[in-house]
Amino acid sequence: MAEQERKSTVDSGWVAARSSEVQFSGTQLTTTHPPTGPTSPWMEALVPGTVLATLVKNKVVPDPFYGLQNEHIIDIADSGRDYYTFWFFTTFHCKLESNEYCDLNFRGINYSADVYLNGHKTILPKGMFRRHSLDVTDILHPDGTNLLAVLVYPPDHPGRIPPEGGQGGDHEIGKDVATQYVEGWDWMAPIRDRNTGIWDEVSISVTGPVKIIDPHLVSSFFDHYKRVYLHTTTELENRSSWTAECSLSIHVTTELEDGICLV
Amino acid sequence: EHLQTQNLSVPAKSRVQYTFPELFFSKPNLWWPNGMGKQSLYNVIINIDVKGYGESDSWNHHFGFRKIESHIDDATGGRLFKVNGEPIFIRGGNWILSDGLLRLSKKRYKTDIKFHADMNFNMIRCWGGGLAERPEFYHYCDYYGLLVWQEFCITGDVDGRGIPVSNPNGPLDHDLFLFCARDTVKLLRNHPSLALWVGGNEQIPPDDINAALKNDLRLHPYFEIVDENNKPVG
Repeated sequence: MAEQERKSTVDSGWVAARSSEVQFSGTQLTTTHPPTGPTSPWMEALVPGTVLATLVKNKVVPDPFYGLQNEHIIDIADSGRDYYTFWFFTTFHCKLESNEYCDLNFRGINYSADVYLNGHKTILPKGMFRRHSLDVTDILHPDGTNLLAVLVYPPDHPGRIPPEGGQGGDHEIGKDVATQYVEGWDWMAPIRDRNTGIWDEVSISVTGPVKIIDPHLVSSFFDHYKRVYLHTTTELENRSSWTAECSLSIHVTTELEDGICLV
Repeated sequence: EHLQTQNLSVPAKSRVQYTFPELFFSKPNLWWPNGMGKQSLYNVIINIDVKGYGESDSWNHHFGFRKIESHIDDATGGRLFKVNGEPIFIRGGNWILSDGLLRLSKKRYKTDIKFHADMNFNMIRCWGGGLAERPEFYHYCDYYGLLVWQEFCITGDVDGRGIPVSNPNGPLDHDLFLFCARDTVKLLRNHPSLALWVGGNEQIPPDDINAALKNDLRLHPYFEIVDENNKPVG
């Protein structure tokens, strides 16, 4: 199975709603009461993207990058964090063969989130610049259709923009591990939701018993770059209950050049 | 000679680290920054087969053979870069981020980064108040030969040197900062365009964070090449 088939991005069919406008829990949303589509309070969502990107896409707020329209969008300091705390919901298809394992991967969430899959809850730790990989093998539906709801919380310290603006507003955002331009800078108006959202790729990856994790490639050079070595280290995880006898191979090919691939 | 297979056992319910015996290349095509030569990229594919199951996982990444060194030049006080032993005059641009609502797209990255290459730039500096940029950003920097100076999310204005002075000790949770920094390094470290990690913009991170970053990011002694005077090079 090629790597592309092994990993599929979950970037379609997402809907979103403000958490305060949804009366169901995450467990209910992913079992008995899933949203039926982009009908109020749900709307089509941009994933990857931010809460504000979704609100702009649905014309719930004006585009902040035209004229002084940013002034017409309520800032999180005035609205409170709940106003920009949003549910994101989608379904995805994944059906496993025997001895296959499945991970649900988030490459970036700002700032923290509760993930519900088919009624099971996982709390994602805080931090904008970290990946999350959840082993969901045991909670996928046998028929392959899976319901995913993510409740995304804004940064803990969104701060308040002083009347005079300035570099980084009141600097509160610096207490969190997140991008700092969002309180505004001399070249940039403040971002009202502080970039809250599932801001990077969501994917599903399917592997056999052993998976490859974060290989590291390093080259060393000798004799004026004539003699070169490629050093490769990788982590391997065996999720099965038996010792896995493996053959691990590394294959280096030059880029496709004029349709010829040199090995 | 560019295909190597090793047999190993991975115990049940465990996680192991494995290092291949190094692969030898004779005069490989080197990766050069924009304006200095070709951005030769190799495709590195790692597969793992499990007896009784078949192929269990695979991974691939474009890789460029290049050696990037930099140090503070005594004569100018500036940072002097060398690529594959050749000094390079850095023509760089500041980069905040692609879109303020994080509508990040490969198409936009390709356009923006090709634009920098067309402007004859050879470096992009990712400002600490923006993002740890994404693999798609680095892919196009690899492809068009833009070296990347990547700052961690610390800025002078917000962390200890702004008006009012605030967060002199950086973010509240240093362990969280270091976890995120390490995970970001793992996400980006195989890109040939990644030239320099920088603690922050106009500010040195708090001592404990700075010491940990320096320790984590130092060149592993295994790769420390010394010159005839036993002085580390690179």
